[in-house]
Formats: sequence, structure tokens, C-alpha cells
Amino acid sequence: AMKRALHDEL
Amino acid sequence: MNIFRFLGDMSHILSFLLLLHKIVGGKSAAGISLRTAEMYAIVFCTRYIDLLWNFASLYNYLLKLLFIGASLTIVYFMRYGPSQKATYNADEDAFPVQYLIAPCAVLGVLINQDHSSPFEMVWAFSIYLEAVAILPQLFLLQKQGEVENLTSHYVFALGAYRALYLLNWMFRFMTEPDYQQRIVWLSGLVQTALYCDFFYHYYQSKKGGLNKSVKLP
Repeated sequence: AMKRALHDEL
Repeated sequence: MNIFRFLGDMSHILSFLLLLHKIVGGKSAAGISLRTAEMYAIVFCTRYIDLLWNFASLYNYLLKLLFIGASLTIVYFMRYGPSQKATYNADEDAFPVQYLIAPCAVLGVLINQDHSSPFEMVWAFSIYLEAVAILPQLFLLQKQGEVENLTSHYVFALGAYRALYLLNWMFRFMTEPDYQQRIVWLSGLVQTALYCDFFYHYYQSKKGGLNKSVKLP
């Protein structure tokens, strides 16, 4: 599964 | 954080300052699309809803508040400011945004990074919507043919911000082992591609001097 992307960008 | 993303955020802030200067300072909404402004407000209010629980960094937190505040301020003045309403051209700002919002909402539900999380669906929706949010604005400029100086800088800065983010994702892809963000990468490509025609005319008109107006065929 796609790595859960942490939303660290705007 | 890398230089591309930092410059991208600065360019985004600049685009807000230019637009606020024109609409609030200059009390004129001539050539500005309220539909694009409203879609950007939707983009930020949906994407940054994680302000309530995600404190990844103070930098992000402050800029999210700034972007939400600035985009709502712009919509407010364009809708209720007396002189802004007088200079806003509603019949020309006629792009059918429902054909943009609905597909993005469907895509957000179908293609996102975690189908078990409503926030991920909302987040993906906001990414897709941002990619096409500029269309009503470009449509309006195309109709008017001539782009007022300040407006041209605002659109340029807004386009440059996402182009810089493309470089940021490339950089992160090369430097961080398992970094991959297909959703933002593809959406950012589409978003930046939509500006190509404008960038070309902007460059043509500005190489003769920064304050020449941009002519679109």
C-alpha cells in the first residue's frame, strides 16, 4: 500500500 | 524544508500580497475572477482543516492561517466591498465552476492516500481542485485580452509557486528514500501546465520592461 504520506507541506 | 519549497511558499505569499494590494489597497477588482478566488478559499479551508489536530510545524501552522485568512478576505471584499463590486465584471467571470468542483470531489473520494480516512478524501479533493482553480481567472484574462500590470504579476507569482513545488517534489524524491507523492506531483504538473501559455505572454511583454501590460491573443 502507498506509504501514508504525512502532510508536512502546505 | 528545501529552497524550492521555501521559494514556492514565498511566491505564494507574494501572490496574496499583490492581490490584496490591488483589491483592498487599490479598491479595484477589475480583471480578477471571483470564481477563482472562491475556489482557492475552498481549497485552503478543506486542505488546512488539519489545523485542528496537526501541529507538524509552526511555520506550516502560521502559513495555513495566513492563506485561509487572506483567501477569505479577498472573497469578502470582492463580494461586499462597494468599489470592488463596482469594478468586478460578473458577466465575464462566467466559467462553469460546477464542472470543476464536482469531478474533483468524485476524484477525491476515489483516488486518495487512505480510503479509510475522510480527511484524506477531503485533502485529495483540495489538491485536485487547486490544480484547476486558476481556470476561471485565465478564462477571464483571455476574454479581456489585455492584462493589467498588477494582475499579471499576481497570476505569475501564483503560477510560479506550484512550479517551484514541482522542483521541491523532485528534490525530495531524489533525497528522501521512500518519498513518493503521486497525487500532488500529477496535480501540480497539470496546474503548472495550465499557466504555460500565460507564462509565455508574460515573459514576452515583460522583457521590454516590467510595467508593460500583458497582451493575450
